[in-house]
Amino acid sequence: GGPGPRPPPGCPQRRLGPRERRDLQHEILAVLGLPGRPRPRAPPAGARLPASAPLFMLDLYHAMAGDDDEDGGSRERLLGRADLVMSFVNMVELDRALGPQEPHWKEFRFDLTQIPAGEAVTAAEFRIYKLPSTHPLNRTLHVSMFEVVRERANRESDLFFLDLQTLRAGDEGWLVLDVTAASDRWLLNRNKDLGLRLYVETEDGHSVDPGLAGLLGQRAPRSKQPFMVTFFRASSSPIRAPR
Amino acid sequence: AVRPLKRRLPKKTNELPQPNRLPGIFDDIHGSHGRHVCRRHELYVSFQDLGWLDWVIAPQGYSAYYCEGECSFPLDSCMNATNHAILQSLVHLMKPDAVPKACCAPTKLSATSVLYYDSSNNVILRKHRNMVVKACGCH
Repeated sequence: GGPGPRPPPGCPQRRLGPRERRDLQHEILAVLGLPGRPRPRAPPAGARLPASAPLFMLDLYHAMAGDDDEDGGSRERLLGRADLVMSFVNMVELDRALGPQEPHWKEFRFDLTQIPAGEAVTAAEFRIYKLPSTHPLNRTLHVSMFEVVRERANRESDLFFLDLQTLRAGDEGWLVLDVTAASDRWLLNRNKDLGLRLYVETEDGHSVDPGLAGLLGQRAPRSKQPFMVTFFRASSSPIRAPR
Repeated sequence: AVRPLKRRLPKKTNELPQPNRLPGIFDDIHGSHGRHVCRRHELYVSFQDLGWLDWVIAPQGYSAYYCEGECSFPLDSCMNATNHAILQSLVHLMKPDAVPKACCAPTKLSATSVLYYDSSNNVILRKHRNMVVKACGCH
């Protein structure tokens, strides 16, 4: 616990030059599996409030780091066999509430360009917060999620079913939808945004506007905005090119 | 020729310290030339010192530790020596110029996790294996 060994008196204390310091940092980033130093855009002043994704990821971090002392056993169970967990916050939200007879839906688009190469997806989930519905809706609601595989100009887009959750109109809390099945396509065309479409129906099959059902979108408070979380497993430990 | 006086070899004590007794203050934890025996030392990697706290959310740094110390025969049990290391340090005694001493190196490593923003402000949690020394020994 004391300070590290003092260099023997004969050893000159050498300060690193700026270029050596940069090389050293680059080397450490490579060990951390990073191509370079990330430059996150400083959140606008108003966005200082804690956001849903970092809050969720911080819980995950404490769960993972807390298990370090028990050397991994329960950690492995808790986080599957993930080496990397990524939460995607860049999202465009489209609301579609056409005429009364048309189905209502909410669509979310995610930028996947930051997905690291060489990592296999072990699980992916879409998280959206639900408040108790303020409208006199049937007690039971069915929330279904689809991937938008291809958009069509003159007709409905091609959709791929991902998950269905049943809940009550009065429920409150985070709704977790499993979107792992959509990840097969990500790895093929990484630079295409991922589109996820969400429908809400009553027990007797009527389409309900997700907002009326109490599902919060981008306009919700930052700590309750929807986001996506993906768990990756390193397919092979990245061999660092020797410098 | 006058027969050189036989040098009295120092009496070798064969007793080894109790297996799990860490060297006490009166034990000779100094190997030859007053150096320390092989053991784990504190090493703190500070992301603050690296100037990275604008994108690393947690931790601010972590104790990575490092191994340093002498692997001198007899390698007692608190040095986690492999059989090969014991053999090598014995042969080193006989041929010090030909065979080096065994090395003090990590025998158990564990992972550490880092939570950070990427350039698109996505939040990433990455587990890095073999980043923390849990135990050292002679190899």
